[in-house]
Amino acid sequence: GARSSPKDEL
Amino acid sequence: MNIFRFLGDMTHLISILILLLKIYATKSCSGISLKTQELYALVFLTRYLDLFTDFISVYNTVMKLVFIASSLAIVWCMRNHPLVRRSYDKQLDTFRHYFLLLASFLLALLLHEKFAFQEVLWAFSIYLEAVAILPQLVLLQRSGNVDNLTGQYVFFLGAYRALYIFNWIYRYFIDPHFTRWIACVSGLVQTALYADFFYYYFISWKNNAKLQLPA
Repeated sequence: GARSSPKDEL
Repeated sequence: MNIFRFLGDMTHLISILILLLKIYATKSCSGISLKTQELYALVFLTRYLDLFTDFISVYNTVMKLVFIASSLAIVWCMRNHPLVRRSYDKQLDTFRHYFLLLASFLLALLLHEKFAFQEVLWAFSIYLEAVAILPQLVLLQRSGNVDNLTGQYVFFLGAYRALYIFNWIYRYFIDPHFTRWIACVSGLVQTALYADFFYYYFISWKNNAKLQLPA
C-alpha cells in the first residue's frame, strides 16, 4: 500500500 | 530534529506548564475551556498510539508521556478538584465541540495517508488539534477580560504550531521528498485561527494594557 510519512514528530 | 521543531515543542511544553501553574497556583480554571482541554487529551491519545510500538527517541517518548499525562491531569482537575471545578465557567463554555469531533473523524475517514487504523486516527488527531482551540477562543470572547496567565497560555499554544510550519518548510528544503500535506495544511489552518487573538495580544502588549477580546 501507499507509504505513509514517518510519524517522528509530536 | 531541527531548531524550529525543538522550539515548537518547547513552546508547546511552556504553554502546558503555564496552564498547570495557573490551576495549581490560583486553584482556579476561570477563563479556561474544559471542552478544549478534553479535545487536546483526545488529540494526544489518538496521535500517540505508537507510544509503545515504535520507539523513536527518549525525547519523543518522554514528551508524549508528558503531553498525555498533563492533558489528562488538567481535565481530571477541572472535573473533580473541589476548588478548581467551582471556578469553571460552565455557562460560558457552551461550544458544541462534539461537532468538531464528528467533522474531524469524518474528514479523517476521507483524507488520510493510508487506510489503516493508526493512520486514520493520526489524521483525526491532526484535524482535531487544528480546531480544538475554538471553544477556548469563544470562551475568551465571552468572558471579556482575560487574565495574564490564560492569555500567555493561549499565545504559546498558538505560537508552537506556527514554529512547526517553519519546521516543515525546513524539512522540505533539506529533503524535497519530504511531504506531510495533512499536518502542514492543518497546521496552517490551526495557526490562522489564532490570527485575531495574536492581533489583540500584540495590541495589549504594545499599549501595555490588559488583553481584551471584542465581544
